[in-house]
Amino acid sequence: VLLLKIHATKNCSGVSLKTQELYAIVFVTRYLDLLFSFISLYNTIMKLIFIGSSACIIWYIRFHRVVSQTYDREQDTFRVIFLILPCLLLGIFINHEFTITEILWTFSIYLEAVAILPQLVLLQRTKNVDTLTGNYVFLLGGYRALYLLNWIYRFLTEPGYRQWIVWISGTIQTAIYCDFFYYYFQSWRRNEKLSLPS
Amino acid sequence: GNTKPPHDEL
Repeated sequence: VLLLKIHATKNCSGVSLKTQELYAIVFVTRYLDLLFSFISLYNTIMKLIFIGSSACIIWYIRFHRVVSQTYDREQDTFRVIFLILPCLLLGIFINHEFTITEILWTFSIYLEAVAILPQLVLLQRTKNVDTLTGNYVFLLGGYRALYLLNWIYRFLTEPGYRQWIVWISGTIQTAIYCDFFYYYFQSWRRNEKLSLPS
Repeated sequence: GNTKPPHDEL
């Protein structure tokens, strides 16, 4: 959705490069297993799509002659090191297995939980949020919220299925969106443009 | 429980 929006409108105002870069880190550190394990064709294709689309978005915002001019550089100032470092430490200390790939995988789970924060802060600073950007954040949060249902379903149907690190991180991730969801639905109900209160 | 669950989700 976001890549299509940027490609079609040649405009990325209100889009956080920081969040996109965090997602690129998340996808690359988590999908290292592309090199040594195979789950399913769907799983492999989606991993490649996630890595590829976030790389494309970053390229557009950083380097595209027209799009890069519309980037809200002065507003997108979230200090991502304050997210990356704690997640790395957490990954080193709370994991299932003390190996490089497992620590990076765990780090990616923690980082994904908070990766949307720079985007939410930028949305809050943006007076009139572009409809497509609002929809993108809604779909991203909604996609992750559906995992909660999937986890309950798998827990009930697959004996021994449990993954506490993923469950807790995913629940926090979805909780971070709650405020956004509230204002998204309110603006949708009133047929108004989305704007988050500061 | 330190058993590593399979990483079969995205």
